[in-house]
Amino acid sequence: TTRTPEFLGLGKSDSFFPASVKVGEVIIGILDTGVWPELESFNDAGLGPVPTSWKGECEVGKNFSSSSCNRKLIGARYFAKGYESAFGPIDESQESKSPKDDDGHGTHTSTTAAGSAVTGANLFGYASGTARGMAAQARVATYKVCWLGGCFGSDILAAIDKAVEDGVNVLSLSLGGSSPDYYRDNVAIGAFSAAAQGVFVSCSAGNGGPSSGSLSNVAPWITTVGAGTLDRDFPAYITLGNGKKFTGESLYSGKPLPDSLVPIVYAAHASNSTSGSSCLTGTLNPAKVAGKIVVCDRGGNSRVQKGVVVKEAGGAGMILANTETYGEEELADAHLLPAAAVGQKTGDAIKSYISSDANPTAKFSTGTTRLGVQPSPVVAAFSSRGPNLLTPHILKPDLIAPGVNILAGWTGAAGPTGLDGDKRRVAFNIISGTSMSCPHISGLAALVKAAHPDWSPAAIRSALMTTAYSTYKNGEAIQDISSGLPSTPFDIGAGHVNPGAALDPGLVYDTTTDDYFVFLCALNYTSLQIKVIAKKDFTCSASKNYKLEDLNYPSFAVPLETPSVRGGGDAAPTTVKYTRTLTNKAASSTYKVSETSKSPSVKIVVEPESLSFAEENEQKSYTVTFIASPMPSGTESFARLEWSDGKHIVGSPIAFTWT
Amino acid sequence: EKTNQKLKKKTYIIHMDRTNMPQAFDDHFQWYDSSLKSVSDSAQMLYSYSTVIHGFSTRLTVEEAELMEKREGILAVIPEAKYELH
Repeated sequence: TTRTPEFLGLGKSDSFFPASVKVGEVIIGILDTGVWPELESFNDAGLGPVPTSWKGECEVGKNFSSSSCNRKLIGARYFAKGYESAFGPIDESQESKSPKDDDGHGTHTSTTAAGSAVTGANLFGYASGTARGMAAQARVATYKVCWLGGCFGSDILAAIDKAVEDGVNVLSLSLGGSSPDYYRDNVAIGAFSAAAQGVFVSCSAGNGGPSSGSLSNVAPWITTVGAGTLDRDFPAYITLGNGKKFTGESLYSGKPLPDSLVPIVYAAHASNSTSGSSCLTGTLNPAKVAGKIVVCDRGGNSRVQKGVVVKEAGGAGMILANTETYGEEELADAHLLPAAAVGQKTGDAIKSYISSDANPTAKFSTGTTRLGVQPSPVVAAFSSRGPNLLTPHILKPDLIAPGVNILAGWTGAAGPTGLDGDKRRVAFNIISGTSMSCPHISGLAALVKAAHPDWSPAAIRSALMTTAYSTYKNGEAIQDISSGLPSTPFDIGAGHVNPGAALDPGLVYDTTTDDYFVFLCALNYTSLQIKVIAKKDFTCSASKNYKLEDLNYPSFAVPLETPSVRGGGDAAPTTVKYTRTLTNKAASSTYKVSETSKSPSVKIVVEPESLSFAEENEQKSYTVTFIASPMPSGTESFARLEWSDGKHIVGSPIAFTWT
Repeated sequence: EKTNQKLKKKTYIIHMDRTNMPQAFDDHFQWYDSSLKSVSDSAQMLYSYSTVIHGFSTRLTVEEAELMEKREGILAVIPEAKYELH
C-alpha cells in the first residue's frame, strides 16, 4: 500500500523494527480470491531461501504455473469442491480453476499484508508512492476459497486445515458470514485449532456499520478488525450555479467535465421509480438526464453500479450523496464517468439548491491526492460495530486499522471497478472495506511475530491492542465519521493500531488453550460441543463457578442487568469482579494502574494498584471490581484502564451496557 | 415441494470423534467412508479434514444428515455456510 506505512510510522526507524531476515521467516496465509503473480508486488528480489519450516505447495491450474510461485509467493492452493458442489463445474471461460485471482480482492489483501516494495505505484495518478506491504519481507501463501459465486464453508475449512499443515504463522480472512454459536461456526472451529497450534488468526469485522451489533468473526481466539481512514483523500471541487462551492471525493481520471456549468438533476426527479433517488438499474429516464450531472443517493446497489446506470442513461456525470447512514464518510471509486462522492451535509445542500432553482447547474473538477488530512484516523461508517451479540462479555471489535481508500495490488483480469464493462487494466487499485484493514493487522502481527517468535497468538493480539491509541494527540477521542461524534470501544475496540509500540508492549494478556476451554465451560457448553471445537475431551467441573468475564482478554465488556425494582425503591448497585493476569515481556519494572471513567454511574476498584515484575515472563494478577448504579436499559458507558511504568502504557477499554 | 426439499442435497461438514474410532477400521478415512456409505449409497466425500478438525464434508439430504447425526462417533453435522468478502 502507499501512505499507510508512513501513516503507521513503519518507515520511521528501521532499527526499531525486526530485521528483514527475521521478517522473512514469517509466513502469512491469505484465504481469499487468489493472487495475480505477475505483479511487481510479488517480486522476491533480496529475499533469502524459503523458510525450512514450509511444507506448502504451488498448485498449478489455468493461467497459473509452478513458475508463478517464488520466494515471496511461496505457496498457492485453490479449493473449489464445495463451490462446485453448489454451483456445478467451474466454467473456465469465466474463472480460473487455479490460485489465479480473477477478481482482485485477494491480490489487494495479499499485497497489503506483505507486498514487496514497488516504486511509482498509483491508480490513474492517484495515491502515488512506493507501495509496500505491512511486512514487506514476509512470505505469502495464497489459499483461493472465494469464487465468482461466493465463498463456501467446506472450502474455507479445507484451506484452514491445509494452511496450518503447510506451516503458516498468520492466517488472514477478509470474509465473514452470520455469527452462529461457536460450535456451529466452521470458521470459528477451524480458527480455534489454528490458534491452539500457534497460528495468529485475523478476520475482518464486517461492513455492517454503523448499525450496532453488526459484527462478524467474534470468537475470542480470532482478532477482529474494524476499519479507519488514513490522512489522505482525493478531493473533487464542486461549484453550483449559485456560486456555492463544496468538496467531494473522486478517483475519476477520464475526459473531464467541461469547465462550464452543466445542468444538474436529482435522480429522484428523473425517475418513475419510488426508489429512483438511488440510481438503481433501469430506473433513470434518459430524456431527463441526458447530458446532465445526476445526483444519486448511496444505498440499494453498489456505488460503481450507479455510475454505470447514469452513464447508460446518457448522464454526463454523477454526484453520489451519502444518506444519514453514512454521514460524512466519502469513499472514492474509480468510476467510468466523471463522478464525485459527497457527505450527507453536502448532498443535502446540493439537493436543496436543485429544488430551489428553475435551471440548476453545476460543475466539478477532480484529479488530486491530498495528504495530511485531519482529523485522521476516523472510524469508517461501514465498519461493523459492537456490542458482541454472541458473547456480550467479550468486547469486539478488537481494534481498527486503515480500511478506507487503500491502494494495493490488483488483478490483471478485471478493471478497477470490477464491472464487466470496465476494460481498463491496472496494477494497483483503491478500494475500501474491513477486508482492507484485516490484512494490515495480519502483516503487523507478522512483524510482532518476527520480533518475538516465541509469543503466542494471544500475546501478539494483546500487544497490538494494549498499545493501540483511542485519542488524537489533542486528547480528543477518535471520531466516528458516521455521526461526527467521538467513537466508543464498540466502534474501535482498543483503538487504532500503533505498530511501533506493539513491538514493545511491556506487559501482555496471554491466553492459553486451557483458558479457552474454561471460557467454553463458562458458556455452559456440553462436553460434546467442546469436543466439536477443540477435538479433545474436556469435562467442565460441576463444582467450579466458571465466569466468562475471567477470560484473560486485553479489554473489558461488562453487561449489567437493570434490576426491576417493585415499589419504586432504589435498586442496590450491581457489583461484578473481573480477574486478569499480566505477563512481563520487558525488563524488570513496576507498573501503576489508572482508570478514567466517562460516567459516575460506575465505580472502578483495581487491586492491587501496583504490580512489580522482576523478570521476563513473570506473571502477576489483579482484580477489577465494578460497582455499577442501576441505569435505564440500553444505557452504555465507557472507561479505560491503564497500567504504566512510565515507559510502557498497557491500555484496556471498558464497555458497560445495561440491559 | 416437500418431497423436493427432502431429496435436495446440501453440503454438510461432519465432525468426527477420532478418539472413538471403532477398532474394525485401520484408518480414519476408512471409517469416514464407511459412515458415509451407511447413510447414502451415492454420496461422495468432498474433503477430509485432519489438522484443525477431524472429519469430512459431503452432500446429503436432510434425512441422510439426520441419520448421520445419530451414528456412533459423530460429534456434529453442520450445514455449510456461505461467506462474503468484506
